[in-house]
Amino acid sequence: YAITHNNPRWTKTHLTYSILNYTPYLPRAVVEDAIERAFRVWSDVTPLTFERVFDEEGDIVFSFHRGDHGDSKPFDGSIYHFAHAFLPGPGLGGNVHYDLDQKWTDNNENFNLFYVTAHELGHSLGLSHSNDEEALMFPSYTWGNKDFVLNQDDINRIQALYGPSPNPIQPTGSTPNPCNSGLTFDAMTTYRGDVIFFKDRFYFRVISFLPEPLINPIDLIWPNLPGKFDAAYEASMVDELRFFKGNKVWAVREKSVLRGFPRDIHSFFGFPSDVTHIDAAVCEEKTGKTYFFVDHMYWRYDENTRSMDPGYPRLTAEDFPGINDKVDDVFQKGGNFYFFHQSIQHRFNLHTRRIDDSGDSRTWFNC
Amino acid sequence: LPVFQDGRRQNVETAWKYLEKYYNLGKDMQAKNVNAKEVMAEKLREMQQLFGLKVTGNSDPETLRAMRKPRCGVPDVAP
Repeated sequence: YAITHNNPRWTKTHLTYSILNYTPYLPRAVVEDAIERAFRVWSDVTPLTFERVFDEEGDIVFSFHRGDHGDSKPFDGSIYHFAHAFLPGPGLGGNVHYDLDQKWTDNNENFNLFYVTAHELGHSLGLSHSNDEEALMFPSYTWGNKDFVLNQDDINRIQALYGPSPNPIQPTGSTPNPCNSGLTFDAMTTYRGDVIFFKDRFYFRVISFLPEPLINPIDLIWPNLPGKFDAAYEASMVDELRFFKGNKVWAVREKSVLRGFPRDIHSFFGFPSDVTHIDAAVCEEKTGKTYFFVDHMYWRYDENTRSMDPGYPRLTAEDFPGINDKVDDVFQKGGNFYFFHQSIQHRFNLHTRRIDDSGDSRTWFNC
Repeated sequence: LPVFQDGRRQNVETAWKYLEKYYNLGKDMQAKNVNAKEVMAEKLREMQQLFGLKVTGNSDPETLRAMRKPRCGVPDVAP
């Protein structure tokens, strides 16, 4: 999947482009700006330069079409084929076609014109699809509420065709590798006996009988959740997972976000209004008490009465001796709470009320 | 098309259309004189590998979910 079949590429580095028509969903200036920004994605990392021409057809022509438009790739108005592009070459080569019946946007709603154009231009320049879920050239539409940067896999492949740019930008990482030292996580939770670690838009699912964790994009299971959570925990008595981001909570059962969520944490749990986020959370299975960690304090919530226990918040280190740093993540496994601060974990024995082991968080991934 | 675990018609059509569109299923079916099951399973494995899914050769729920996501119209494999 690296370079497209028989390796088609442009033999010149200065390419022209023209825009044949527009979508009714966006002002022309917004369309032109989206296309310009999409070209910059590729010119930033290669010697390629692009220039718009008006009185002639450019090397690359952008156009919107409905249904069958004579190129053997008819649109059908479905979300499974919202655009396509042609590999480098004369005539149709390099051209980008958008489905006129799709809703084109310049925000997070489907489909973001800039993001789709940057992807299709990858094809116009000679790239095929990537198997890196984090790459721009991944086949599925993966635009999310994040600042767009080209990832390492895209940079490597386009530079294999055209070489590096005189002003290379710093490449980004591709799919996170759980065995990278110093890796930290956004959130962690148990789930029906497994342990799930969340990082950016991915989850690592540690299943006891598998030698390695399963790594997948979060939206493969939970497409309606935001990325980069602050915390998560399993309320096993109701078979729910709860995800936190800012002052919002999402309750999830299997793949579905429960009706009425997200809710704010104040009305749902009873937090005071000055609590703006949760760092970590865990529900102690035996007691049904959930512990919420915020900075160096913690609250305790009773899942059975669905109310905050009186007398909180309390200092974490007072009731969990040795847990002196801010708690980034926590989950329960057996009779222990596993507390994480950056890439270090402490195993806290709930019976002896002491830390009885500490180490690197990577021990869960069989590196 | 016996590769499908749950056999629901909808899933069969989804997978068949997807593999035809993006993995040259139709053409390969003509070109090769192997039966549908092997070609289908081979294409499913190709797709599962590209999408970072468990490579089973079956249209399991996770594979079907990936097939139902919005995507680019350019095929995933060379003609």
